[in-house]
Amino acid sequence: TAHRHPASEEVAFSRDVACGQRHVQGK
Amino acid sequence: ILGGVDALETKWPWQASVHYAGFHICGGSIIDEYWILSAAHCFDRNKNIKAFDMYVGLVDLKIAGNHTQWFEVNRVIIHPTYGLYHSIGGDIALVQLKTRIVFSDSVLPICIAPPDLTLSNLSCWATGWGSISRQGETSNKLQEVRLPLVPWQLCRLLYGQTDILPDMLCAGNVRDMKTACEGDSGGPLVCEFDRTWVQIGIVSWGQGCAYPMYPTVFTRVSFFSKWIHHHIENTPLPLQPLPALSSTLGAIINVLMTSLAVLSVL
Repeated sequence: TAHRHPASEEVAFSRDVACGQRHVQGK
Repeated sequence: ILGGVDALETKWPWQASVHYAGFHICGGSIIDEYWILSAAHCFDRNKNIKAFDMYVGLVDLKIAGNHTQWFEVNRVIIHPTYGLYHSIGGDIALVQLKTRIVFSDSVLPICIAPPDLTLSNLSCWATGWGSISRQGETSNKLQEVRLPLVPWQLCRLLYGQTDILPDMLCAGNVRDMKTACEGDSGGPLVCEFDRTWVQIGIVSWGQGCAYPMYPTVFTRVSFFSKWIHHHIENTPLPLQPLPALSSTLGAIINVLMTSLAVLSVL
C-alpha cells in the first residue's frame, strides 16, 4: 500500500493555495 | 505521450510548457507562484536564457485560453550533479519566473514528493505535448496517460545496472505501448494520495519511445525534495520593475518629501 504522509508534512510553497488539490466539479 | 488521450482543461492545472525561441520544447510543473520544476537537459548550457518562455493554463498549444499565462524566466537553477554520475543523471531544474503566477481552477501548484515517500500500488499519470507516435507525430492538445510504476530493480535489469541510478525511477506500460516521448521531458509524473496529487517524477529519458522492453526513466523527485525546498526558500524573489513616474508626479513627491524633511528638522 502507499504510505501517505500526514497532512502537516505535505509541502505547499504558496501561501494562499494548497498544492495538489485540483478543482473537482460535481457530475 | 504514446498511448494517451486528450486532457481536459482543469485536469492537470500544474502542467507547464517550456518554450524556446517560440516553440514548445519541454514540459514542466508549477510548484510555487514563482517556480516551475523541469528537467535540466531542457536548459543546456548553450541555450540563451532570454529565449525561454513559460506557459501555464494551457491545454492546446495553439490556443491561449482564458486562464493561459505567459512568463519570462528570471533564473534557472540546475542540480549540481546533472551529468556528473550519469550522462542524464541529476536531471532536474528549477525555473524562477520574473513575475508571479496567478492561481485559478486551471492553474494550481502540485505537491512535491517528500524524501521518504514509499511508492507502491499507486495510480500515476504522465502528461505532455511530446510526440504521440514513434514516427514523431505531435499533437497540440495536452496528452495524458496512466503509467504503472516499474520496480527499480526490474528497471535496472532492463537497462543495465549502471544506467539506472538511485535518483531515477521508471514507469511505463510496456505491453500496451504507453509511455512518455520526446517533447515530454521536464513534465510531471503525478500520483494521487487521498485526493492530493503529488509529483513523484520528471520525464527524463528512455531507450527511444516505443521499444517494448524499455519503460520511461524519470527523475525521482523525492530524491531532490530537500534541494527543491532549500532553493525556493532561500532564493531572493526577482526584482520587480518600478512603475515609471511622470515628471509632474515625481516633482510633487519630491516637494512632499522635502517638506516632510523640513518639518522633521523643525
